[in-house]
Amino acid sequence: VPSTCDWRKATNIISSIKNQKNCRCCWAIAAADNIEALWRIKHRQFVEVSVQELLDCDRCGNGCKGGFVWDAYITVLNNSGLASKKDYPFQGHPNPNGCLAKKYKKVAWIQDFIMLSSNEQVIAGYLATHGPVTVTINMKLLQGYQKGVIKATHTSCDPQHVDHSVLLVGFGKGKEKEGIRSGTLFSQSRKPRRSVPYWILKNSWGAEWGEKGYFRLYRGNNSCGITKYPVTARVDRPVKRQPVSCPP
Amino acid sequence: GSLLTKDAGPRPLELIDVFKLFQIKYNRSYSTPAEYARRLAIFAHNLAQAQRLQEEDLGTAEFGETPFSDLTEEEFGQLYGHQRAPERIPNVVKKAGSEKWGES
Repeated sequence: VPSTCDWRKATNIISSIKNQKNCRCCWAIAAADNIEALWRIKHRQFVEVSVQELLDCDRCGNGCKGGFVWDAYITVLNNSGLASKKDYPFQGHPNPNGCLAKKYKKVAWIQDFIMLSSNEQVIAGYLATHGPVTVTINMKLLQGYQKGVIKATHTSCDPQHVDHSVLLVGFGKGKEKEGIRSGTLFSQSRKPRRSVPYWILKNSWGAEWGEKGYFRLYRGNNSCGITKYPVTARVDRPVKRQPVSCPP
Repeated sequence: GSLLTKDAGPRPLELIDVFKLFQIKYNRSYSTPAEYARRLAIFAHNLAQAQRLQEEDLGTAEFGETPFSDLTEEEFGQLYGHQRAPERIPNVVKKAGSEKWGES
């Protein structure tokens, strides 16, 4: 596992920040962001997929009332891919005519999807070698977040109560806040600044929010339940496999 | 002394002024004076909460005014979280399609 990784620095891999508006479709946007990034990494093709298709064709019927990323991947598998954002654009509410998937050409598809182990080191390794993955976190501290690395405790951000899906796009290390070490009146000294490992996450609340649409969470203590549901699609290049046969 | 009579520079913004700027920035209007008063109270609570988080946070995060500062925590969760209970977590990884590439 490298010490830092940021897929935003690779040219044309991470699509632009989306805005879910008043539709509770973070789950569909996180999955779409994941598929777009993986498709670009594996096929070197710039695709923008239809989030609206994920909402309209969701088996539970109303994608703006919430869901989980695996609902999105099941829709992609059932529909044999996704239409483009251009053909089937985001409206911020379910289409009254229902699922229009059959009307449009597919621009991206997936082989399957997997849930990674709940281990931050394993997640970092997968992220660095395969590409961005979706995670579902407790979004409580994001309401007032402006910038910097959130280092939550299990009391300030319950890791069991996860309610918002986003895309994990990288990790790194920064310097912690400068603090004063308590001592006698005359011997206060500055604490040595330690490095703060963090995750870089892509949100779906527009580019005006947070750090140009992104935010950072402390890495190493399961901050806000980041390890609860690390899920990613699998997008592989076609490879010819030798047929296998059982010896008679 | 003479220092006290000197202009101390611009005074800090009152909460109402800060809220007015928030409304302009995020294009917010409220239908009744009661609703305005309620949103102002929530805004004040959220700014105080942000200040507390700022002091307690162990990382480098900065908290403060955001587009969600006039929402209660419950409203924020209802509007932006996914409320559907995770009762349908797949326990088997789904494999798609044929193993043979090139087939339609």
